[in-house]
This record gives sequence, structure tokens and C-alpha cells, in this order.
Amino acid sequence: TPIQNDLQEYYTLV
Amino acid sequence: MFEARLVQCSMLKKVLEAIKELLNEATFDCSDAGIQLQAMDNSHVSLVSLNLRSDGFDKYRCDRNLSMGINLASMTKIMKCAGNDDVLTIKAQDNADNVMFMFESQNQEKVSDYDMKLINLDQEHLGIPETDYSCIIKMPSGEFARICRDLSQFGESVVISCTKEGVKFSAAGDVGAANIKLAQTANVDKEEEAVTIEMQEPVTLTFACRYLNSFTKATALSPQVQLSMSADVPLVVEYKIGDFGHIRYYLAPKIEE
Repeated sequence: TPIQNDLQEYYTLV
Repeated sequence: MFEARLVQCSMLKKVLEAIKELLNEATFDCSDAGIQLQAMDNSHVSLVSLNLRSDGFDKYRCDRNLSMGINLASMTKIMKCAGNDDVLTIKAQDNADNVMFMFESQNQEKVSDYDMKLINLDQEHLGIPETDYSCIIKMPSGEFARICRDLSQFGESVVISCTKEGVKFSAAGDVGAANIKLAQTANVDKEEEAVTIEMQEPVTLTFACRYLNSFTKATALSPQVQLSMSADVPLVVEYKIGDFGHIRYYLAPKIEE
């Protein structure tokens, strides 16, 4: 089963 | 001083419906340009981005930028006290620790005001770069809600696969497997009933049903929804909000281990 990625894998905090 | 007046407060009720399942609290950033909100859900898997332009309001004044930290359950209690046809005015002083919601009936015979305490929230903003998406799907928002609801009976994940022929939504689990294919509509009487696909490259991504279902709480805001996808980046689900702006949801894909 696929695992859920976190949004912060793609976008950085500003 | 901040003051925003909305002749039909049903829009704000719908906005609240659209965010309160994903977020417990959020900061409403008010400026001359309008009201903006950006917040991730607790698990940091999805993000809500709301933009309400000042020119959509019947009256709008914001002398100084103001960030209002709001408990959405409290705001829901207050908005439940408003009739759909009431005229809403939101007011706050500069640096205030509370905000006032005033509801006036159309005939102005009933006027209620509710004062709500603001809360301090840590502001966590994500920088989201401009992206050219490989596939942009526009479809009736009710159809998207129906598909998410139907497929969530079959599994925790939905695979969205977009080619120039159409878009396929699939789920599989203990019960079996389900596939729903939508082709681009050839010609429709009403623009809002159309399914259109702009595709540069085909894309297949997997997403959690639970979040997609939460996003569809925005269905009442717009007859159409737009899904933007590229390989290996979050999905964007966008609902336009009439003359005001939009609500966008970002969702990180599920990936194979």
C-alpha cells in the first residue's frame, strides 16, 4: 500500500 | 479599524463549512486587498488557501493589516445564529483581541451582535511556487463530490489518472474495485456542466479519500471544480467563489514505499 507523504516534502515554510 | 459588510452572509457560512472539517483554528489575514487564510491540517498532509478580495464585499475598510486568530468551532456557533439572508458586518479595532459579528435581517427589524475572542496562533506559511501543471481538469463540483463519496466505500485511496481521452478515478479494497471514467464533454448547454481537460502530459497520482471528501465540503461555493496535477507534486483542488476569489486545497500524494 502506498504511504502518505507530508506537504512539507514539497513546499518550504516561509 | 477593520470593517467588512456582506449583504448575503450565506457565502461566509459556506466558506466556514468548507474549512472547518480540516482545520480547528485558522488565522484570517485582513489587508486592503481582502481577507486571506492559509493553513495546514494537523497532520500537515493538506493545506487550505482562501482568498476573498475586498472588492467582492459590499463595504470593506481595513486601515491596518490585521491577523485574526479564530477558533472555527466558536465561529461556527456564531454563524449558526445568522439567517442566510441576513446582512453581515464584521468589525474589529486595530490590535483588538476580539472581533464583532453583526447580523441584520433584510427588513432591519432584528439586529444581533456577537463578540468573539481572538486567539494567538503560530503562523506557519508555506511558500507555494507558481507551477505549470501537466493536467488541468475542470468538472461539475457535484460530480466530483459524488465520485469521492462513491469511491470512498471501496478503499482509503483514490487513483486519479488523466490522459487526453479523459480522467479515471479508481479505488480498490476488500469489497472489490471501482473505476469511474469521465470523458471530455462534446458540447453542453451550460458551461457549468462541462468536463474539460487541458493536458500537456498524462499523469497518474494516488490520494487519500478522506481529504478529497473534506475538500468537497466546498461544493456549495461553486458549480465547477478545477483539479491541477503534475507528477510528484501535490494536487490542487480549486473552487471559485463568485466575485470574491477562490478556495484552494493542496494535497500531498501517496507514494509507493
